[in-house]
Amino acid sequence: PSTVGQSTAAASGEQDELSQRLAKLRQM
Amino acid sequence: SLPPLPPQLKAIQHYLKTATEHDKRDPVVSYYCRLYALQNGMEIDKKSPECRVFHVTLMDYLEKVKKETDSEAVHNEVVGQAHMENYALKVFLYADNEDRASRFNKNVVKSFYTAGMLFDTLSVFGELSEDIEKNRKYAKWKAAYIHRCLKNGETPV
Repeated sequence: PSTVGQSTAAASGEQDELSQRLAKLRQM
Repeated sequence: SLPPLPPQLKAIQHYLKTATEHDKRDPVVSYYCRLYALQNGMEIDKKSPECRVFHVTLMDYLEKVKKETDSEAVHNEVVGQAHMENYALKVFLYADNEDRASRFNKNVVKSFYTAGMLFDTLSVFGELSEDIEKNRKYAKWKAAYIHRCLKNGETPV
């Protein structure tokens, strides 16, 4: 379960990173 | 260059193609078509590894474009919106004039089709106005209608 949890956290972190980069791009 | 488009992102393919077609003609149009494609693509799928690689590559490219250009329409989205609205309307009015003059050909179909997609991309700036929404639907319907008539050897009415 901890591996699943870590994977999910990692995946959501990467998703957030994409959204953050998109928001930053538009504010550049 | 972008990696191959993952099948689940097929819906953004035409916007990327429109961007490529405008790279030399109008880089501002290319930029916003790709921004729309990226934003939409992320809504469709940003979890799968192949989509993530695609989005990251497209994002890298857009960041590079924005850093390297001094175009106000790219740096300021208010100016960008005006640019995109004017351009989309120009393409739409060209097709509409040809249509009203009964000059039906593949070029008119393509112009209506492109105008419809350019109106779609305006949603990156927020909700579409009633007029733009009306033109968007009309352009797409006209493109499909004239295409169908030409294919069947019928004269559009």
